[in-house]
Amino acid sequence: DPPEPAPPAPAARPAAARTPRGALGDAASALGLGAPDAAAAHMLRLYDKYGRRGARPGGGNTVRSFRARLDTVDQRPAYVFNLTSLQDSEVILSATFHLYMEPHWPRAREEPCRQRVRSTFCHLPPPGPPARRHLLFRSIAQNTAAQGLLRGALALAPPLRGLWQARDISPIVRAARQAGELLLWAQLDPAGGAPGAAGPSAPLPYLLVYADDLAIAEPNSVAGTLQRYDPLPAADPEPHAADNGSADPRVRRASQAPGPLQDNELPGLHERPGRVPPARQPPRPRHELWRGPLGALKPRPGRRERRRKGPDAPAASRVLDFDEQTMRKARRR
Amino acid sequence: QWAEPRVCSRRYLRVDFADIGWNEWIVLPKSFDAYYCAGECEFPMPKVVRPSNHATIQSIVRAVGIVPGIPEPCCVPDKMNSLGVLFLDENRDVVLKVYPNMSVETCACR
Repeated sequence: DPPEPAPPAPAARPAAARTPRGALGDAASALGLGAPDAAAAHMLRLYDKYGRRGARPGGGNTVRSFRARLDTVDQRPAYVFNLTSLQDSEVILSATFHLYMEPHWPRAREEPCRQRVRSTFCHLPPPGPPARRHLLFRSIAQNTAAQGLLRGALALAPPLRGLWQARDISPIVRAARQAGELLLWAQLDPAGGAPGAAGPSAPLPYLLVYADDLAIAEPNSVAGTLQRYDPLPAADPEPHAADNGSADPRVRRASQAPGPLQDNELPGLHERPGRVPPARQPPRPRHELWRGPLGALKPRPGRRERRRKGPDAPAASRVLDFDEQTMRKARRR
Repeated sequence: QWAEPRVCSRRYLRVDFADIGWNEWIVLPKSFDAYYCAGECEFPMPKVVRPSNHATIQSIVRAVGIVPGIPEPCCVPDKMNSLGVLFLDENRDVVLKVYPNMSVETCACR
C-alpha cells in the first residue's frame, strides 16, 4: 500500500468496532430507549454482534424490530404490530416473536398447604401443570375494520421462571406481508383469559424481522433510508418538489423520471458533449444537480406533517406518482 | 498536509453523523472512519496504486499526448468495507442495516 498518513488515535479501531456496553447504554438512553424497551435492548445487542465488518445478521443485511402496542380487538386485549415500515425491497428471511412469560406453576399455592395441612383448601388435589395457552396471530390491512385472517397460532407453555421466549413466526409474517396486510395482531385464545402471557407490569412483546434488502447495493442506498431531508431545500424554487407526501422513505426513481416514458433510454446517457448547443440547456437548479440524471431524491414531508398523518394515514399508493403539476391540472378539470 | 503523499492513497476521514445532521435518528455508531482517496495517478504509475489495465493505457496515451484532453486516471476507492448502522425508523422502531461500501480500505488508480 502507498504510505498512509498516520490517523489520530481513534482510527486504530475498525469502522464499526465492538462497542463497549457503556456506549450502548448511553446511546439507548440518549434516544429515550430505556431499559423497559426490550426490543431496543435486543437490537443494541445485535448491533454489538453484527455491526462489525462483513457480519450479516441472519444471513441478510437488515434487522427490523417492531414493538407491540397493547390494543383492544373484538373487545379483548391484543398485541398489535405495525409492519408498514417493511420495504418492498426487503426479502424476509425469518421473523421471531419475543414474549416475556411469567411462571404459572402452582408452587406458590403449595407452600401454604404444607403449613396448614388441615385446611379445606389443601384437601384439593394438587393442581397439575397449567394448560397450554395459544396465541393467535391475525393480520389486517391498514384502515380495515375487519377482524383479519388467522395467520397462525403459537402454543405457549408457561416457564418455570419468568423469562423471555423467542418463537419463529416466519411463515406468519411472510403470509401477512404477501397478502399486503401489514398490521399483525396477536391475541390469546378466548380460554386463555389474561390479556398477555405475563402481568400488566411485564414488558411488552416484540418482533424481530431478519431481511435481505435487495436495494441496499443500489447506488445511494444509504441516503434512501437514512437521509430524511433534502440537503438543499432553500434552493428549490419549484413548489411541487416539496409536496409529495408519502410514508415511504425510499427513493422512487421511476416516478420522477423526466421526459416521455415511451422509450427505455436513460436521459443524457447517449448524449455526446457538444451535440446540444449549451444555450439550449438551461442551467439546472441546485436540487437537480444533487439528484443527478439517474435518480431523484424524493422529498420527504415535513416532520410535523408526518406526525399529523400518523399510522392511520392511508398507505402509499402503489401506482405511479404523478407530478404535482399534472395533479393540479387534473384537479382543475 | 505536509506529510500526505502526492501519489494516490487513502487519507483519513472520520465522519460524525452529527455533522451531517443524521444523529437525530442514528443510534449507533455516532461516527465512523470513512477515509477517502486522493492523490495523483501520474505516468508512470507505480504498482502500489493498483492501476487497472485501462488506467495504465489511459496514462500512457495521456503521457504521449497524441489525443488531446485525456485526463489522468482517477484515484478512487478499490476495496471497501460495510458498516452496520442502528437507527430509528418512522415509527421509532429500531432497525439495524449493514450498508456495503461505507468505508475505504484501499485506493487505486482507475
